[in-house]
This record gives sequence, C-alpha cells and structure tokens, in this order.
Amino acid sequence: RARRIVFANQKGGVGKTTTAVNLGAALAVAGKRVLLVDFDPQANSSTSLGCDGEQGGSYELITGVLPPEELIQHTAVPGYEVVPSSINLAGAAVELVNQSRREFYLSDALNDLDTAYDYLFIDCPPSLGLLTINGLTAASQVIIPLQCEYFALEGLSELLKTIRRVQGTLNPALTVGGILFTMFDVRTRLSQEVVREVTEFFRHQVFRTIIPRNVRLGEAPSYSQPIQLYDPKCIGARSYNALAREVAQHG
Amino acid sequence: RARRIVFANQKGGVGKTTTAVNLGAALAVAGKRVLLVDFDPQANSSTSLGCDGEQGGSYELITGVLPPEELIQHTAVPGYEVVPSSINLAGAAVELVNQSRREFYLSDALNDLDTAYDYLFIDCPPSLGLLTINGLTAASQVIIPLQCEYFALEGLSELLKTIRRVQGTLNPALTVGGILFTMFDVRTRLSQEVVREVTEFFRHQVFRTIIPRNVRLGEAPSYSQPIQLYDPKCIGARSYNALAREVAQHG
Ligand SMILES: Nc1ncnc2c1ncn2[C@@H]1O[C@H](COP(=O)(O)OP(=O)(O)OP(=O)(O)O)[C@@H](O)[C@H]1O
Ligand SMILES: Nc1ncnc2c1ncn2[C@@H]1O[C@H](COP(=O)(O)OP(=O)(O)OP(=O)(O)O)[C@@H](O)[C@H]1O
Ligand SMILES: [Mg+2]
Ligand SMILES: [Mg+2]
Repeated sequence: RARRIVFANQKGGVGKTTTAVNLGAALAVAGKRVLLVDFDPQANSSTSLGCDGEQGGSYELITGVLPPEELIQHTAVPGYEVVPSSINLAGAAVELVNQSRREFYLSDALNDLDTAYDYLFIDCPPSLGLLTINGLTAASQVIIPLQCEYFALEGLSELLKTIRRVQGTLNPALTVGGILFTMFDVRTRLSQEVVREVTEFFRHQVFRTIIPRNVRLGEAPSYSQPIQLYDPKCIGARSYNALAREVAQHG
Repeated sequence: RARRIVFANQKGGVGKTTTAVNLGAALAVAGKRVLLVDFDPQANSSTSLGCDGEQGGSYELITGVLPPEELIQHTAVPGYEVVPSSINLAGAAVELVNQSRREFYLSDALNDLDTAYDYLFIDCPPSLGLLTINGLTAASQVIIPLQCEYFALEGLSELLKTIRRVQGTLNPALTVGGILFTMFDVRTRLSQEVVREVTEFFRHQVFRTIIPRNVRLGEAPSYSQPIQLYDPKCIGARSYNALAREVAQHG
C-alpha cells in the first residue's frame, strides 16, 4: 500500500504546494513511484508540473465521471505522476455539503490507486473546509508546512484542533508526519523566534530539515519544472532532497 | 457615506491582511475615520491590531445577534476601529449557503455604519467562497494585493472573472480600485518580471506605489501594532503612507 501524505495548513502562502511538488520530485528522483493529487482549485501543483486539469482531474476523480487511468498525467520526472485540478473542484465543496459520506469522496477514490505507487501526495487549498477535510480523511500522515512568520503561529492551534477532530471521528489512522519550517531567513530575528517557539512546544513533531527562502523555488513553477530539474544544485533542491531522506526514513 | 474598500485575492499569503491593516492605519494617522471589518475566520487583521472577536465580531454583525456598537473595538490609533472576527465566522460560510440574499449579509449589516466613517475596509480569506463574495458585494472598490511571484499571475484571471460576475449581478457599483504589488524584492528577476508583465497587461489599474519586502511588516503584528506605530520610519511604513496618499487622491 502507498503511504498517503496530505499537505495542509489553512494559512495561505506557507509553502504547501512548493513542498508537495518538490518533495514528490525528490522521492521520484530517488526511485520511488509518486502520485500527486492536486486538491486545490487554484491548481498550482498542476501548473508547477506542466499538467492541466481542463480535460479531467481531481473533480472527475471524486465524482467518478472518468476512470482514474484517464486522469493521471506524466511529469518530466520518470515515476512521478499527477492528478491535476481545475476550477471545477471549487464546485465540489458546495455540491458535496449535503451528501452523506461527503468527507470520504477522496479516500474512496484513491483506494484503486494504492497498489501502483509508493507515495500518494495530496495538496490542499488554504482553508479548513470540505476539500481539506477530504484530504485529512484520505491520508495516513499530514505534513504541516509552517512559514517562519508570526501569523503562522496563530493558525497552528486551530489546525491541530481540526486534525484531532478528524482523528477522533473520520480517520483514526491519521498521524502528524511533522511540522516543516519553510521560507526560513537566517538573517531575520522573526524566523529564528518562530523556529525556537514552535520547536520548544512541539519538539518531537518538527522535521530536522528546515527549508530556507530561496528565489529559485519561486522561479521553477514558471518553467513547469520541479526544483530538481530546474536547478538541482541550489539550496532549495538540496533542502527538499534532505527532507525526502528524512521522510523516507520515518517509514 | 464611507468609501467601502475590500481586499481580495484567493491566492494565499499575498498581503491582504498586511495591506488592509497598514493602509487603514496610514489613513487614520492622516486624520481619516477608518473601520476595518475582519471577514476572515483566521482573524489575522484582528490580532494585528490587538483585538479579539471571542465576545462578538463580524459573525455577530452579519447575523444581527448583537448591535454594531457592541462589536466595534478601538485600536491604539485614534480614529481607527475594528470589527474583529473569530472562528465562528467559518460557520457562516456553511450556514448561509441555503439562505436567500446570502451574498448581501455583510452589505446590509454595514448600512448603519456608513455615516460614522470615511473608510470602511473589509479583509477577506484566501478563497472565492461566500465570505469573499459578501465582501465584494458590500464594497464600492476592490484592491487586489498581488505578491510578486509566479502563482500570483495564475490566479489573477480567475479573480477578475469573479469580480466581473459580481459586478454583473450582485453589485454593479463595484470598481477595481487597483492592483497593488506586494513583497517586491528588487534583487530578484522574478519580482521584476511579474511587475513588468502585469503592468503591461493592466496598465491603468496598477497602483504607482509598490510595497517592498520588509521584515518589519512581519514583525509588527506580534506587537499588535500597525507599522506606523511599530516602526514609522521603515520602508514598509513609508510605502503604506505613500499608498494612502494615492488612495485618498483616487477619490
Ligand atoms: N522556500 C521558499 N523560498 C522562496 N519562495 C518560496 C519558498 N516556498 C514557497 N515559495 C513561494 O512562495 C509562494 C507561496 O508558496 P506556495 O504557493 O507553495 O504556498 P501554499 O501554501 O501552497 O499557498 P496557498 O495557500 O495559496 O495554496 C509561492 O509563490 C512560492 O513560489
Ligand atoms: N511587504 C512585506 N514584507 C515582508 N513580509 C510581508 C509583507 N507583506 C506581508 N508580509 C508577511 O507575509 C505573510 C503573508 O501576508 P498576509 O498574511 O498579510 O497575507 P494574506 O493575503 O492576508 O494571507 P491569507 O491568504 O492567509 O489571508 C505574513 O506573515 C506577513 O506578515
Ligand atoms: Mg498551494
Ligand atoms: Mg489574511
């Protein structure tokens, strides 16, 4: 069975997509078979890897309109595939509200895909609504990207409350894979304070790897490439490679 | 009547809250009476100004549970007041879905407040859901904070489509106040490319003022102060003061 990992944080712009895309690529370059499901209607993961959900994607996956095989697209990295998303997915959050088992649509849809991959990744939108709840219900681990900024601290307790609620009712198997510091700027006191405070409080749930701010990570998506193809020697690529080793070891 | 300005962009972490909070403070320091309505359940605008919505805020405002006077809190800047938010507001997005006039709850609630202020600001969450639609329906102008990053470009066309839809059906008086470049880093090619591309395409809808990346803007919220109180001489404060002059002139 695939290890299912969801990337969640309702705070916007903290590095969910950048982490899902580049950690996935690092694992694929290391020989793992990885499927990334873009579950954000913004479709930033999709465009980061040159994929387009207009002809079918994660909305069609959960509504069963098309079989999964027709929705999976290749990336430039062998062994790394994507179920893209599109704006259609925004409609699902409203359409599913009154359905029974509305939190299990994604989990059920992924059941057929488990044997074909080593890792199933899920990228979520910046909210704690039904799409993110589907992601938390479908996954066995949640990775929490945390920008080294003050507002990031504010939202963490609400996110952990939501995770505990999902663990209690919808998905008891869900564990916290770890908190990942992103966009760390060694020159600022703010970055260091956030890392110190969160590490003190959540000592065993923090990844050793810290992702520094690196403009190459922001440039890569405009070339539809993960960082390992765009600039494999830069600090952004090396950091996500180190994270991939840490994630693979956690087992 | 107050000038009602909404800060909207479904892309996360682009500077909606930072712009609403500090532009509001700059106008108040210049003698204007400003009310900031925090319409994001994350309540980042509220905490930035030392306010707390637990005893009542924007959820109670739109549901009519408490009169507006009991919901308005003062800030450290004279003439600058806030209707805070809390996690209760996240419930409204689901509760209102089946109500008639569900897009007008905020607009109707603000009608009593128009005469007491020069500016009514509305901070929105990172989504195009019902809370943001309420914000767009209640406002006469929308300011679009745009981070100088690639993903920011991706989302702009979807945001403008939503604004046009709101103008066509819910709020014909809504105009685009302007696109504001935020977190501009003069050292990176990426920042310059984004500014060039957007300015070429939207020439007359782009503010002359560009907000640079400035760590002081990220530090100020942890002291519950707008930048004009935390560090009035820094480039972040001076940029938002320049933006305030530009907004006041657009009239
Ligand atoms: N370590 C980094 N260094 C520099 N830029 C980064 C880094 N990580 C992410 N970025 C950039 O910061 C912006 C926000 O990151 P990203 O879009 O991955 O966050 P997100 O949490 O997925 O956002 P959303 O909440 O909108 O889904 C993007 O433009 C991205 O390219
Ligand atoms: N010009 C700037 N320079 C440096 N940091 C900034 C700047 N503007 C905003 N920030 C910081 O970047 C982060 C994102 O900004 P902010 O929270 O205002 O964006 P937002 O669009 O309101 O996010 P969300 O989508 O989650 O509501 C915050 O931690 C903020 O302090
Ligand atoms: Mg994202
Ligand atoms: Mg905000």
